[in-house]
Amino acid sequence: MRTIAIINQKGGVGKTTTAVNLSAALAESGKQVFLIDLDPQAHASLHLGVIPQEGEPSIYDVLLDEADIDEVAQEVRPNLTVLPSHLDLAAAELELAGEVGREVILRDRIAASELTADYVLIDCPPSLGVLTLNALTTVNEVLLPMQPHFLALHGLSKLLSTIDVVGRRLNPQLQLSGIVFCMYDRATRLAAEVTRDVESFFEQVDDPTSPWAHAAPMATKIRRNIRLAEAPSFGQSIFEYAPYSNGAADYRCLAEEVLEAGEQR
Amino acid sequence: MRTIAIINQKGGVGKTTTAVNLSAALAESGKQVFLIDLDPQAHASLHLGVIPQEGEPSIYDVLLDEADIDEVAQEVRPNLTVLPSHLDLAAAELELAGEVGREVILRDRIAASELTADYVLIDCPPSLGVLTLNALTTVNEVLLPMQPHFLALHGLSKLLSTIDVVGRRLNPQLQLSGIVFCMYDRATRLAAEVTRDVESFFEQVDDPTSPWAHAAPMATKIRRNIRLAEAPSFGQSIFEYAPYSNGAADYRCLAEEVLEAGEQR
Ligand SMILES: Nc1ncnc2c1ncn2[C@@H]1O[C@H](COP(=O)(O)OP(=O)(O)OP(=O)(O)O)[C@@H](O)[C@H]1O
Ligand SMILES: Nc1ncnc2c1ncn2[C@@H]1O[C@H](COP(=O)(O)OP(=O)(O)OP(=O)(O)O)[C@@H](O)[C@H]1O
Ligand SMILES: [Mg+2]
Ligand SMILES: [Mg+2]
Repeated sequence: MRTIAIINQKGGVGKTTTAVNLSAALAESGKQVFLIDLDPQAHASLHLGVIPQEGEPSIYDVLLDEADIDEVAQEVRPNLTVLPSHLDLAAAELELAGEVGREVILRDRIAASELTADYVLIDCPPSLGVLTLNALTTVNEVLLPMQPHFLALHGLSKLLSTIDVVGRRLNPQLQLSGIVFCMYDRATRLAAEVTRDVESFFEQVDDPTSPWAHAAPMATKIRRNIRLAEAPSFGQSIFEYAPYSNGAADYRCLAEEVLEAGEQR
Repeated sequence: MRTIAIINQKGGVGKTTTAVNLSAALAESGKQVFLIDLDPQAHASLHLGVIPQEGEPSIYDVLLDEADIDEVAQEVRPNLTVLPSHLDLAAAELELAGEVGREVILRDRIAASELTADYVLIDCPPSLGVLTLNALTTVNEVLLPMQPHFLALHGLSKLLSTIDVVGRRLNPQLQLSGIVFCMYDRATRLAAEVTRDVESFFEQVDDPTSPWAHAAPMATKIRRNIRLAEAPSFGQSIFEYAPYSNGAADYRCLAEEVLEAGEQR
């Protein structure tokens, strides 16, 4: 079972779009996929047509009330199960503030469940708070979506030091396994230059024990494509909404690359 | 003196790009402009070539140590003064947690200073925490940049209720005066549809005492233009970096519209 958290504390860089469409592509390829929506905004849930309802259980109840993951999760497509979110989760940061082991609740709830899958993906909110920490203690891998703009590297050191601390104190298996460039404006010098800067940043890592010693940008770049922004309003993945679009092609390529990396693990 | 906070708790929607280029355009038109960078990421400061240095005072010292605004602010261009930020400000949320009147410190520091300007603009971080609250108690107007994508309206009610509470408890002058669509992908149905949804949302406001009773989308839409993403890496406004670009044209139009609204206030 490969477990991958989709993380970047910057907002609007393509985390949810990647979590949803990579999940959908992996599911279409025949893998059992479990997608956890860990963002109170619940965009990943909405993207797949799961609408948070009052009174209907969500990941909030799993984390705060020990609700059963197997009862809360919903099979939304063949091979694709979603653990949906809800705005109530916004209160989790405060409600969990005093709780012992507040960063490992998700990991414990998963261990207590009958969750089986080839791939577990976690869509995280744009922050490094208790929700993202729960993802970091749950998974083996972090996938980092980045917009290839100036200052894309600016927040990176904070994320890397968080991965480092979690790796040392709570989860020795944790690795930054890949970086995926999203909203890539092809044929612009800016995208090419920022991509090169990020590549050389990760090439220069010299400590083989570092959690990002093997991190590198994925070969697949997700090009800017309006279809990717339209699909969520229909509650569909890009493969349902516009299967012949560049967005669909790119996320299919990304899934191929992820699967191949899985062969070598 | 018009005071405008640039606010949206969503990340990456164009707050900083708007704060910087609108300030630059107003300054070029001959207005005295004071730009306050209230984001610990300090992107607005970096965008204008102000690089946060260790030991150099920033807005952090103004808010936490009663440093003098007049000594910390830097005149960076003709008619344009910046109160720069610094990553230290990230600690402000915690450090101010217990402090009485923590939401009005900026307002008090400005009152204690000799700040004079035709326009005060405040670039806010992507959150509704104590920093953004300080902006909301300081200004008369809120300008809301939005990306015309699905779910753009999704976070809006939270922002509006925050404006409502601050207006009732701390700042009766506070108004949402405008919405500006950023990163507008022209000729896409998505942008046109979301724009219409937002327009009708604000047309249907029926309580004339509401802080958004007079809010409406600006006629000017800021089109997606790679030059706007390139300019910050040179520490320049769009007018210095690419004065004939669509980005420059659009922000000049926005400034015209803002100035005209000023005539009628
Ligand atoms: N390659 C792309 N081309 C065009 N639009 C895109 C692309 N990727 C994402 N988008 C759109 O950009 C917006 C932000 O993307 P997304 O929601 O995936 O980012 P995010 O990092 O999850 O944001 P948040 O930090 O708010 O959770 C969305 O409206 C999405 O539909
Ligand atoms: N109209 C545009 N066309 C192209 N790129 C743009 C445009 N507006 C902003 N950008 C780029 O998009 C990215 C996000 O914009 P910006 O930093 O202004 O958003 P923000 O709301 O201030 O983000 P944050 O929430 O992180 O403070 C930046 O790299 C910026 O240069
Ligand atoms: Mg998201
Ligand atoms: Mg900003």
